[in-house]
Amino acid sequence: EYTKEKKVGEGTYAVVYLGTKQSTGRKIAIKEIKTSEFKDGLDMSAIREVKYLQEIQHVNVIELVDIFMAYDNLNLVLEFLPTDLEVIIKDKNILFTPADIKSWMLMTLRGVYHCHRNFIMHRDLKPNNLLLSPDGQIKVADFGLARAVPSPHESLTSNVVTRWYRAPELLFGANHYTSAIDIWSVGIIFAELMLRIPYLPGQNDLEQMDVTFRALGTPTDRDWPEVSTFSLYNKLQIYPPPSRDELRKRFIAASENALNFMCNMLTMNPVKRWTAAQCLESEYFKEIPPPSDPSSIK
Amino acid sequence: YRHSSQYRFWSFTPEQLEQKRIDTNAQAVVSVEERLSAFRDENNADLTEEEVKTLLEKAVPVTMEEEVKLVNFYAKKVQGIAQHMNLPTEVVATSLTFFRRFYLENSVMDIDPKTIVHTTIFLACKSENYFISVDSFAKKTKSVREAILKHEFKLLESLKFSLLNHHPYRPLHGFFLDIQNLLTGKVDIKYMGQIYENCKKRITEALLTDAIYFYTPPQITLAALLLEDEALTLKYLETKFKPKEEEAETETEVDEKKKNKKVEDKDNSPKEDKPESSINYDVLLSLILACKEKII
Amino acid sequence: DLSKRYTLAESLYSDPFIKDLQNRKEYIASGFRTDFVYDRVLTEAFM
Repeated sequence: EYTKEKKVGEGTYAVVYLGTKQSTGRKIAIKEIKTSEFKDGLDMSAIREVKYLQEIQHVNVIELVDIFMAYDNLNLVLEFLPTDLEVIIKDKNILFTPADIKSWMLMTLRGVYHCHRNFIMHRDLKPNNLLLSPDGQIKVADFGLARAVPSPHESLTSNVVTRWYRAPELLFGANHYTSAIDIWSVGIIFAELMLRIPYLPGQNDLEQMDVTFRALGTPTDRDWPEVSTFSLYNKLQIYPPPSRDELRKRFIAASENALNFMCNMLTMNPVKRWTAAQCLESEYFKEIPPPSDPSSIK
Repeated sequence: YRHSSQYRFWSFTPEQLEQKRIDTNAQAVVSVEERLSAFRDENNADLTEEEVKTLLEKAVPVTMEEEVKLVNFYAKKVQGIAQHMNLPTEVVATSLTFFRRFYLENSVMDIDPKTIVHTTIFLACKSENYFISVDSFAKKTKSVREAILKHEFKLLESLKFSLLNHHPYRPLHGFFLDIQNLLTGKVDIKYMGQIYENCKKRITEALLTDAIYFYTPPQITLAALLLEDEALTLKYLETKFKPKEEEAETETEVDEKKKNKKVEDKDNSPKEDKPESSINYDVLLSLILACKEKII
Repeated sequence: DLSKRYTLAESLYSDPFIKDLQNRKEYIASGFRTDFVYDRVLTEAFM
C-alpha cells in the first residue's frame, strides 16, 4: 500500500522517507523506527509518538495515517508536510506580514490547546516542529517527548524542551511542572517570528538562564512565590525586568496587544502564565489585521 | 472519549466480544489441526498404535471457554506480579489491560501466556512513563531480557498500537470531588475517604472482568460507588442528572442551593449549565446497575 | 467544550491529598495548580 521513494531525513531513532499511498495516490511521509540499536526494546520516543498521535485528531496536529510493521521495523505513516516554520524564518527571501504571523500563532495555539485539553504536554515545541501543509495549515509535530499530564504526586524530568524554548521552571530543575511549559515555548516562537532570529539563544543550560533573565528580568519571590527555593537560584545574576519601552524598541512591529500577548505567554511564574485558552481569547486575535487565510500565505 | 482508541478499538457489545473470541479460537484450531495432521503424516511410520490413539484423544485444541479461563488465570498473575513490583496503580491497570487485549487478538495455542506476562508489564511501564531498563526488569522478575523483548513488537501490533488507557481511577477522584460539590454538608469527609479507598479496590477487581469492554471508565466507577454506598450514589445521581421538575425539592435543598449559588458566585466559577438532554438519568442508572451486576 | 458537565467549586472540595501537595515549596515553585488537577479528574469523570 505504501512506497518509500526518497529518504528525506535521519534522526537518532528514525529514518524519514517520502512516499505514496498506492490506493489513493496521496503523498505521505514514512517514519521508519530503527529498532536494532535500542537495548531496551522499542524506543521511548517511538512509543510516545504512537501513543499520543493515536488519540489526537485535529487539523493543527500532524495526522498519523497508519502504522505497520515491516522487516522488524515499526513504520509510522504520517501526512506529508513539505516545510516548517524554522525554514521560513531563516529564509530571508520569504517575506511575511504581521497578519501571517497572527495566522500561524492562531493555528499553533489551536493545536496546542487540543493537546492540553486532552491532558497531553508536547514538551518540545519549537519552529521546526511546527510543520506546514501544502494548504498552509500549521501542524504540531514530533511527539517523541510528549507525555500525559501525570498524577499530581508524580515527579517529572526537567530535562525536556529544546534549550532556547525551555521555560524558566525547567531551567530551575522543577519536577512538578504543568502544560504551562508549552505556552512558554509558543511565546518564544512568537518573539522569533517577529525578530526573525532566535530570541533567547543560550549556548548551554546555565547560560540559557542568564540570557533568559537578562532579557526578561530575574524572577523574585514576590512575583513567583518559592522561586528562591530552587537550588540554582542563589547562583543567579539579578536583572531588572525590561521596561515597556525597552520591549517596544525590541519588538518594533508589535502592537500593544501583541506585546501583552507575548508578555503573558512569557510570564515567569507558571501559575500566572496564560493557558492556551486565554491566549486564543486574547485581544491580539481580535484586533486588525485579522489573521491571514492560511492558503493565501506565500 | 469517543475519539479515544480505547473506545474506537476496544469497546464491544457482549455479542461482539464473544464472536471475537470464537473467531480467534477458531483460527488457532485450524492451524493446530494442520500442524497435527502434518505431524501424523510425517511420522506415520514410526508412530505406535498407542501413540496414534493418544494423539487423537489428548492432542485436541482448547475450546474458546477454556481459553477464557486460562487467560483470566494469567491475567490475575499479571496483576499480582505488577502489584508485587510495587508499580503504580495505573501501571498495574495498564499491564492487565494490555494482557487481556492481547488475547482477544491471539490464541493461547499460538502464544503461551507464560511467555507474554513480563512483556506486557514491561511495555506498560514504558508506556506509562515508569521506565525500567530491560536488564533491571529482568533482574526484578527473575527473567531474561531476550524473553521479555521477544514478543514486544507482536504485543504492540496486537494492541493495534493503542497505548493510552483511560482507567476508572481518575473518574473516582472526579466523582469524589463532585459529590462534595453537589451534596455539600451532607457527606462526612472521613467517610468519603473510606469509600474512596474501598472503591479503588473494587475498580482493581473490575479490571479483571469484561465490564471494561462493555462500559466506559466513569460508568464502572459509578457502579463501584453504587456497590460501596447505594444510598449516597443514588442521591448524587438524582441530584446531578434527574430532571428538576420530577424532583420534589425540600425547603432545605432550596436554601442549600442558594448557599451554593452564593459560594459559586464568590468562586466566580462558570455557571453550572445542565445539558439535560445529554445525560438521560434513567438510561444512565440502568447502565450502571447492569455494570454493577457484571462486576459482581 | 462549552457545556462541561461539572462546575469547578474548589472552595467546596476537601481533598487532603491535593491540599498537602499544594502547600509544598517544590510544588508551588514548579507552578503546580490545583484547578488543573481538579479539571483533569472531573473531565475524566464526565467524558
